[in-house]
Amino acid sequence: KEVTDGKDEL
Amino acid sequence: MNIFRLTGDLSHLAAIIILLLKIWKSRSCAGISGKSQILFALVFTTRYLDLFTSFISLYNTCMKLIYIGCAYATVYLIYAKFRATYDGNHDSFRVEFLVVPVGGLSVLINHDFSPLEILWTFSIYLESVAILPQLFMISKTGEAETITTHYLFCLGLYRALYLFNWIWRFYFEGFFDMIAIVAGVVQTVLYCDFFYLYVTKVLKGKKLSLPA
Repeated sequence: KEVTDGKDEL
Repeated sequence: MNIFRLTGDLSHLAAIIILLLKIWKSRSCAGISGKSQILFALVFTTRYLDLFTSFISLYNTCMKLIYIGCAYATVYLIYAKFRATYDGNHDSFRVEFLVVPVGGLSVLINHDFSPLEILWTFSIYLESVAILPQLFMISKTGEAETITTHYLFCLGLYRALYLFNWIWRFYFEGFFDMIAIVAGVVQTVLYCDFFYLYVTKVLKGKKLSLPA
């Protein structure tokens, strides 16, 4: 998974 | 999602709601640092730009929207609706001393040199120090209303719970994000002094006041 994908944590 | 992550998010949400309600019910933002609140609004804005690029879950999207919405509502209450009660003279922390170094650091140390990733990194670094104007204000006036200390406790607890979440994720998912962890440790450490005062004073029914 790319780091620039959305983040799961808030 | 584990129990530490969920309770961390809920603690964060509680902090945000407590502050909004405190200002709304008392019709006053006395003792609240508007600068810290602007920094938090900036943190959420730069971190949640991925709302436009990817969908994680309904929970994720809803919480991001609530956090951003509440952050801007708080800034609006402080700087517009209840501006007359804003204690600007005591809110004298120089935020450029935070934003400029944090901006530089996020360009230098990040996972990927792309606009969205740099802004995310900026938000992580900035969040770790965004409470400093508020803590500075309390040290300057020497006291804080009890409801303000509940807000700060929930806000500090949130990041401490995230630390346990990262330990959990490292052991059970092999996942770790060094930038988030280091910034999270810094952020939690900044609250330690306050945690001590909260437990020794506020929880025993005393008002938080610092020795002159």
